[in-house]
Parts: sequence; C-alpha cells; structure tokens
Amino acid sequence: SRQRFLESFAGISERFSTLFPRLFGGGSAQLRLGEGDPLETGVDILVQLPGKRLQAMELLSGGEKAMTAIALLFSLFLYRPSPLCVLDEVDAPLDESNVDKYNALLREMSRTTQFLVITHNRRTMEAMDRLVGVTMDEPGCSNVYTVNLERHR
Amino acid sequence: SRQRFLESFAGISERFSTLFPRLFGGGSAQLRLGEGDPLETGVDILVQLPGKRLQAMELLSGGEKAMTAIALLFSLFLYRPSPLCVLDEVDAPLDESNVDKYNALLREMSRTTQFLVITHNRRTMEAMDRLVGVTMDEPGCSNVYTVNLERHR
Amino acid sequence: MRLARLEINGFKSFANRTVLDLPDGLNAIVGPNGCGKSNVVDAIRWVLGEQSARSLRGRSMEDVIFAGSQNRAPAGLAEVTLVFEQDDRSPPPVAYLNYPEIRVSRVLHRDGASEYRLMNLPCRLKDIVDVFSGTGLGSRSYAIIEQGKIAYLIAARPDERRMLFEEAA
Amino acid sequence: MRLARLEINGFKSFANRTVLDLPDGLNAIVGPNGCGKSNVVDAIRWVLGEQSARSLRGRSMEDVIFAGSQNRAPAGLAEVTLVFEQDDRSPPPVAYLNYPEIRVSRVLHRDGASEYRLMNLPCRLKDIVDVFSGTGLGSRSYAIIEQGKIAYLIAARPDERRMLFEEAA
Ligand SMILES: Nc1ncnc2c1ncn2[C@@H]1O[C@H](COP(=O)(O)OP(=O)(O)OP(=O)(O)O)[C@@H](O)[C@H]1O
Ligand SMILES: Nc1ncnc2c1ncn2[C@@H]1O[C@H](COP(=O)(O)OP(=O)(O)OP(=O)(O)O)[C@@H](O)[C@H]1O
Ligand SMILES: [Mg+2]
Ligand SMILES: [Mg+2]
Repeated sequence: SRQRFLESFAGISERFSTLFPRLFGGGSAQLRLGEGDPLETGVDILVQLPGKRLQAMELLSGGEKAMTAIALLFSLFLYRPSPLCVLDEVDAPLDESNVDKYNALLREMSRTTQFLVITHNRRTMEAMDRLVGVTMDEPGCSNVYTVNLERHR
Repeated sequence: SRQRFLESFAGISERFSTLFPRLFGGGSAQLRLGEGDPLETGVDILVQLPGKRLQAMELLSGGEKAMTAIALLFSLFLYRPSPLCVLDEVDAPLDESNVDKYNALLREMSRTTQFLVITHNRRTMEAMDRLVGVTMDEPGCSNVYTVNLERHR
Repeated sequence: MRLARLEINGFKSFANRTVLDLPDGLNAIVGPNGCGKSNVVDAIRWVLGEQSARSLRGRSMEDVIFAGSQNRAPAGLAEVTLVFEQDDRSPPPVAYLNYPEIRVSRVLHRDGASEYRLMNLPCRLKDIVDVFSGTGLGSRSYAIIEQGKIAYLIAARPDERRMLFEEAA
Repeated sequence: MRLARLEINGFKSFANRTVLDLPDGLNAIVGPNGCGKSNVVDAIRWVLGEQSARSLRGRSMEDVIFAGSQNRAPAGLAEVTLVFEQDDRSPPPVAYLNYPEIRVSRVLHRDGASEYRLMNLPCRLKDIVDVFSGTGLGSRSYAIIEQGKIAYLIAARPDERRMLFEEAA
C-alpha cells in the first residue's frame, strides 16, 4: 500500500504542476512529501505566483487560494476520474477573468466527469448546458424547474 | 457598568428587530440574553424568515446568514455610530436582489458612517460614488488608480 | 455510471416530492438565497451515508426532515433516492454491470427508524459504500465541495491533506 | 472624524509609496484577485495596533514588509499612515478638537525595530488606542469585517457574541 500511495502521489503532483501554471498564466507549483515514512508524513504545497516570489500559502489572497484549490481538486480528478463532482458556489471569491478560466476548465473536464455546479454568477450560468432553477413559490417549500440553454456545441 | 451593558443591549436589539424584517421583506428576529447575571451570560439570536418556521441559526443558508449578520452589524452602528466601517467582499454570497438591498442600506447608512467596501460585484460597483482600482502593472507590486463615477444624487 | 436523477421527498425544505433530472452535460443549480440549493448537496451526502447531523447543518438528524412552514405541517419522514445510469466514462462495480440503472435510497422517520435501500430493497450502509468504493464518491469525499469550503483543500494541515491522496490511491 | 487618506510604503505588496485618497461618499476598492485589496484592510488594522502576525495572514510580523518580487529586492521597512480629517458626523476626542487632521502611523524595520507615531511624533500604542477609544474603531473591532468573516458575527458562540455588545456599550 506504500507503493500505491507513492504512485498516486507522484501522479497527482505531476498533474498539479502542469495545471497550476495553466490556470494562473505562469508561475509554478509543487506538492512535496514531508520527511520520514511516506505513510506517516504530511503533504506540503509550494506555490510561486507569476511575477511574485515563492511564499507561504497563508499570504495568498482569497481568490488565489480558491484557484490553487481548484487546481489541486482537478488534478485529483485527472489522476483518478470519479463519476460525480459537486461544486457549491466555488466561484464566489473569483474575479471575472478567473471565473472564465474556471468555466473553461469545467467544460474540458466534463468529458470524463459529471459536474453539478451551484452558482450565483451570471458568467458561470451562461457557460452551462442547463440551469436547474430552485424556487420557493410557496414560502418555505422548495420546487424545481429546468431551463435548457440551447447550446450548439 | 451593568446598567450601561443592559442599556446598549436593549438599544441594539430594538434596532435589530426593526432592521431584520426590512432586509428580508418580512419575518422577525430578536436578541435574547441568557439566564443569570447579565454581565456573564451569552447572547442568543432567534430568527424567523418570512414564510418559514422559527429555527436554529445553523439551518440558515449561506446568503441568509450573511444578511442576518449585516442586519446585526448595522444595528450596532445605528446604536453607536463609528467613524469608519470596512467591508471586505461581504456581498460575495448574496443573490442579485440581496445585493441591491445591501447597497441601498449602505447608501442610507453612509450619512452617519464612512464605508470602505471591497467587491467584485458589478452591481455593487455601480452603486458606489468612486472606485479605487488596485492593479499590479509591475508583477508583485500594487498600484492604485481612482475612478470617479459621476453621480448626480 | 453517472447521476441521472435525484428524487427528494420531505428532506429539509423539499416538502413535496421533487425530481431533479440531470441529463448529460454541465448542469447548474441556481436560485435566490435560501431557496434550497445547498439542501440538494446535503441530500446527496445524506444518501451516501453521512452520519453527522452537524455536518448537515442540523442539531440532530431529525433536523433533516421537513420541519413545516407557515402553511404546512411538518413531514413524517424524509426520503432521498439517487438514480445512476450506465455511462462508459466510468463503469460501475462488476456486480452491477448488467443493471441499466442503480438506485440508492435512504429513509428517516420522525420516530427515528431509518433505512437504506439498494434497488428498492432494504440494505446496510456498507452495501451502499461498496457500490461506490473505488470510484472516489462518498459522503465525505473530495468530490463534493460544500459551500465556502473550497479553500479547505489547501488550508488543511499537511497531515490532513494526506487523506486526500490516500482516498485517491 | 473620517479617514481621508492612507499612505502605504513597503507594506505587503505595496513596494512603492502609495497614497489612497478617500473623498466623502461611498468608496469601493476593486481589482483582480491577488492585486492587494485585502492588504489595504490589513494595513489599516496594523496601524490600529494589530499584534498577531497570523491574523494578518503571515507567520511572523516581518511578513508584512514587502518581501520582493521577481524584479525587485525586498524592502527594508514597512510604513503605514492613516490621515483622519474633521467631520461633524463623529467628533474626535476632546484633546484633538483643534487639529484639522490627525495622523497615526506605524513603522517596522527588518531588524525588528518598530515604532508608532501620532502627528509624526513617536508615541506608544496606548496613545493611538486612546485617540479612538469611545469611537468603536480598533484593530479587532466589529467595524472591520475581513474577507470571508461576515458570518462570524452570528456564527460565534453566545459568550463570544457578548463581546460585541460590550464593545458597543
Ligand atoms: N428540516 C427543514 N425543514 C424546513 N426547512 C428547512 C429544513 N432544513 C433547512 N431548511 C431551510 O432551508 C433553507 C436553506 O436552504 P439552502 O441552504 O439550501 O439555501 P441555498 O439555496 O443554498 O441559499 P444560498 O444561496 O444563500 O446559499 C433555510 O432557510 C431553512 O429554513
Ligand atoms: N510581504 C509581502 N511582500 C510581497 N507581497 C506580499 C506580501 N504579503 C502579501 N503579499 C502578496 O499579496 C497578495 C495578496 O493580496 P490580497 O490578499 O490583498 O489580494 P486581494 O486583492 O484581496 O485578492 P482577492 O480578490 O483574491 O481577495 C499575495 O499574492 C501575496 O503575494
Ligand atoms: Mg447555499
Ligand atoms: Mg481579498
């Protein structure tokens, strides 16, 4: 099982190091195992944003943290596809250009994984195939309507 | 000092009970002191959203929690005005209609308090008098530009 | 396999029996604050076996049953069913290869009686977990990012982060 | 009194001496992710006396000094000044009634030497806290809501909430 862990760690960190600069338009990122027995140590994340120096994760901004987390999440999915991924308002801290990058990546990943996305962001809504509207016509009781966005892909 | 605490508690909870239904278009809310010595007990918040039953705060949605917190924050300011209030992306979890209510309230409160608001939301930007743009023309170094939105109030 | 449909009845704010169809492609759930979007995510995690009421934003598990509104009485039970269809992007476990669809359900009555169901037949939670084992899907899996929790993936302590890699291994 | 201007030099991502003018009315700070908006909020809290590097998202207080970029060397010091003007909406403390403006500053050198200043003269932190006492403004006051923290006001435990009321009393 140590072998399997090391293999999956290598696979994920390779994908993360490729995906991060794509999302940030440059810079670099890597995952590093701590000292000692690989089955016991923690995993460190080192990032360098384009034009900035290498720094601790804590100093990243709200939006930069969200984009780094998205890069890690999607690297896990690229290494081991899973049938479903649910994302509840993950785009809330993002500026417009990062929302567009997130949507482009969702579209690309949706070939191997089914995504269910909750959002208030108009740009994200427009990038979807279908909107499932939830309303409370009767106060306190949720109802569901579907809106098809005729996409000719 | 017990007298002063009780006075300020009464003043804030009265304003909270008035402001909450205004923000939610109905419902009711109150602040309640726990049992025992007022200088020791905690403060409970009880809310009833329009059309829904009285329930625990934990069950509220992300946006409902933010709006309830905004009602409480502004009640503190209504009771005891303070020269400055800084709000960093407080509108991130709000839907469009709640963003408009938040902006209307900011405009009203800005007669007695100076607000400094950080936002990515276009509707909030449009409701402001001035935008202070922060950019990194040189990577890693922040610069500031001011944009006046000619408002004829 | 892919999630084709959700059937929710009496779970949280879903007083009426509600069906969410999820055709192929990118689906977004949208609506005003407090309308019930995150309750759908809670419903998915509940069926997959979530045991903690607190992590479903309640105080006790009974809080997941529709508690009534100004015009309606509380419900007597909560029931959620996930319907998965065959999909060549990710095959189901071997035992289920011949089924056109896989139905997993969970029911909770006000008196506390609760039950899991697989293909409409009573089963144990372990049977449901087995269906998804190896696919990365589970009530606490990284595949479900709850509201406001995206940064947890990187904010966690290094030893907590290891769990992510173990799950994916 | 109202905050009329911020002068930031060498604090976090503000490598150059930067001035933010804040005329009367509603001012919004806007810009792309990571450009330095929340760093402005950190600068305000730092001058008002914030002592915890962690609550300024750093590991040690030295982390507030510009750490360099790909093209620039690290700065030797961080300096932030808040300039308050008279304003009839909320009068300053009696001692400052005759001053047209009140300047409060904080400086930190890389070697750890640090200093507070009031009207450009060295002072103690207590002097700065005294200027704002009774106005509700302070480094941890409810008047400054940090990013992602709005729900803390209601999510805190009942005894933590009490602090809010004490502050306002
Ligand atoms: N057991 C229950 N019975 C009735 N209503 C419930 C129950 N549990 C939760 N709710 C209601 O569900 C609402 C919250 O729903 P949810 O968190 O899904 O909103 P949301 O659509 O995600 O909103 P936001 O956009 O603000 O995140 C609350 O207002 C609460 O009253
Ligand atoms: N001491 C320092 N020296 C140089 N840069 C720093 C320093 N401390 C923080 N930074 C930089 O500041 C950036 C974060 O800035 P900030 O948190 O203000 O962004 P923001 O504008 O609020 O973004 P968001 O919209 O994502 O919240 C980080 O990318 C970090 O590199
Ligand atoms: Mg929600
Ligand atoms: Mg920020």
